[in-house]
Amino acid sequence: ELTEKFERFVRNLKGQGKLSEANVRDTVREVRRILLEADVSLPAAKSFIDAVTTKALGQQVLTSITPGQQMVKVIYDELAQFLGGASEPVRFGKSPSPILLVGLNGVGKTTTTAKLALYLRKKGRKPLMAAGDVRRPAAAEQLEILGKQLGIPVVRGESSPIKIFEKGYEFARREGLDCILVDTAGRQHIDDELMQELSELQAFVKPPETLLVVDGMTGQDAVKSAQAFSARLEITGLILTKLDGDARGGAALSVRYITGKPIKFIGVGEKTADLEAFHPDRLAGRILG
Amino acid sequence: LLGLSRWDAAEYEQLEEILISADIGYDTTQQLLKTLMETAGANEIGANLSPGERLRLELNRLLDGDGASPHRFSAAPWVILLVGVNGSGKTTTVGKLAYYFFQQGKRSAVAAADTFRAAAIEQLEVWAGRGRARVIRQAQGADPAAVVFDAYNSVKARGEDVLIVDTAGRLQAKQNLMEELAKIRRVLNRLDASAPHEALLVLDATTGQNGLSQAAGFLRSASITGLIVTKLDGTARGGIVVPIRRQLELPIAFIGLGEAVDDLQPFDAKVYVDALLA
Ligand SMILES: Nc1nc2c(ncn2[C@@H]2O[C@H](COP(=O)(O)OP(=O)(O)OP(=O)(O)O)[C@@H](O)[C@H]2O)c(=O)[nH]1
Ligand SMILES: Nc1nc2c(ncn2[C@@H]2O[C@H](COP(=O)(O)OP(=O)(O)OP(=O)(O)O)[C@@H](O)[C@H]2O)c(=O)[nH]1
Ligand SMILES: [Mg+2]
Ligand SMILES: [Mg+2]
Repeated sequence: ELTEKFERFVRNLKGQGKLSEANVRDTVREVRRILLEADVSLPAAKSFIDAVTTKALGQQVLTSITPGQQMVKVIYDELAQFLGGASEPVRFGKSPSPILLVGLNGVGKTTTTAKLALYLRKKGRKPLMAAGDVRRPAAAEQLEILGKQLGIPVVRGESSPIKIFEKGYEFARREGLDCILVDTAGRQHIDDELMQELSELQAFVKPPETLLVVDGMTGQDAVKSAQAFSARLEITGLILTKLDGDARGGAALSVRYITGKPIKFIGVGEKTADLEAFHPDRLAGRILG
Repeated sequence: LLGLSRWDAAEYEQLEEILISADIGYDTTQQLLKTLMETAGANEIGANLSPGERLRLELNRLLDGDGASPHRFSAAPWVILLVGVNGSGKTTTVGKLAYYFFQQGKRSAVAAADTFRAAAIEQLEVWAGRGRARVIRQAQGADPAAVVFDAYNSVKARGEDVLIVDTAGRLQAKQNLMEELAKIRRVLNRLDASAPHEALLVLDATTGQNGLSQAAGFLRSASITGLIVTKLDGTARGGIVVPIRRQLELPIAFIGLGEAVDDLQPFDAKVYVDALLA
């Protein structure tokens, strides 16, 4: 419990006019340990600690709460701020508007494509899903099955993601559907050929929204992979998955820090209903443990 | 402290950063560096090596061993259970394992015990084909333990050397799913008291500190005997295996290095440690 830790840590602050530099630096050393254990990447943790140190040093000690509680409040508020403002909506352009889902292998893109399609339909949209993964065995089948469960149409079967998108675009226009969610194959960000395929797809599709899907239990590598994806592509938003487990979710801070893009949703289970809008304060509490 | 003069703050910080950024974890990193500092002048062998070189030796010592899987094939069939969290690479690894054994002259059969996820069985059928393995399956939604029971008896009858069991991804925090795994294990125990002969946690190399919680959880529910670390063809270095080895004594059996059927290699501590410290 963070407050208890800090109570012990900063007990001697009582009665002083200002949070002293020594006190703050001791405290943030403890915060750094907590963040690293919560899987926040080193660069993101450093940046956050610097911001908290600056903020804390500028503060007068409040008399209504203990210095420990005050320090916790600074940290918690700053983390919630870092993680981003209130949930940003999905971006749409002219119908049928494409949404691209990208990310490393196995993070949850296909499942999230279906979850997002359901979410958008509940919001009054008419989604189509495009099975843009032509590589993984039974990837199209997986999306098709999810589509059938939801009663949402799926296009598949062409030899390349671009061809599948074209087919989907035609279908959506004919059927009066207003958005196309494009699932893509998982890939490693250091695989030049696969990253090139993705940037060609994005250049062709020109989606107003490209979502980087990130596994919520990712550790230190989160900064590297997110940075690589956002260097090669125009990423407009982030989705953190598998947060129904007991992972602390520090990767959220890492990817937010390195891309500067908003976290739009979190995945909280394997069912298509298990998608939630992002609440920075809740995730801040989870990361701080 | 003896040897402290050989360490300066910059050197300590540099090593700390390498270890933490490899997902070795804050606590384990501090313990490792403390061990190094305390033994700095203590032995002849270490005396002329830099802290970085001694760290390499220590990590090799920690991770080495005969690996989780001396595939003894001392039972027929030899049963390997693959478990792990969602998306870690289990189904793909089933195919790679079957292919690995095929190249050693051993035929595999595969039990499609993920009866839950969309198209899991279809995906497995493709991978089993690549590994020259027969698939034993039932309908979508069937009881996974029943599939395993079926598969074992089928392999017993048909004579394949290895039975590899693919299971559904599951988070260790989910009690009911952990219980399902324990049931699969009990079914195997009853068919052959020594089965499963290997139970391997398939762990994504990008996993952070939650990997330790995964190993502990799957140790309880499935009595895992070792790890397979996948996706090491990326930039993640899979350092979480260090605290897992230290605290739970679980060795690494194989590493996954890509999406092709031959992208599986037996664990080599030297190669792994060199990559950790790169
Ligand atoms: N518990 C949990 N499981 C999830 C969540 N999102 C996805 N999954 C599971 O994670 C696994 C991988 O999901 P996929 O949708 O196949 O992942 P992917 O990114 O499309 O994988 P590739 O296409 O192979 O790169 C599946 O078992 C999903 O059911 C989540 O929020 N919580
Ligand atoms: N680059 C790379 N990708 C891998 C490796 N192992 C598996 N994958 C990919 O990771 C993704 C998930 O693999 P699966 O085999 O479906 O994982 P799983 O654990 O069976 O997933 P669930 O059954 O949904 O829990 C697929 O895109 C695989 O091709 C590896 O060593 N390297
Ligand atoms: Mg997919
Ligand atoms: Mg699988």
